[in-house]
Amino acid sequence: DPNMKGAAANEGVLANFFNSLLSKKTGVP
Amino acid sequence: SAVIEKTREFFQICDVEGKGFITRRDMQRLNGELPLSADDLENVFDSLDADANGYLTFEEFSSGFSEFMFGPSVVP
Repeated sequence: DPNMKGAAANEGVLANFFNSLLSKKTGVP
Repeated sequence: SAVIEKTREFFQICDVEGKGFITRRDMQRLNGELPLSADDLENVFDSLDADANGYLTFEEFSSGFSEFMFGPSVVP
C-alpha cells in the first residue's frame, strides 16, 4: 500500500525532527 | 508533567515569535538549525498539521510529539 509507505516515511521524518530538537536542547549532536 | 514541559520548550523553538501557533515559514526557519532539509521540514509540518489549515497549534504539535514518544494512540 503506497499510502502506508508514505505514512511510515513521514513517521521517520517526524522522529528525526523530534530527535533533532531533543539533541538541540541537550546539546548532544 | 515533564512531557508537557518538553513539548512546550520544543513548541517555543519553532514559534520563536511566541504567536501561539507555528506556520510553514516558522518551520522553514529551522532549516539552518536542525539537520533536516526544507523538504523534510515541509513533511513534518504536513504530518503535524492534522486539519491542514496551515497553522500548527500547540495541541496538534503535542499530539504529534506524544505519538513520537508513546506510539500512535489507539482509538477504540
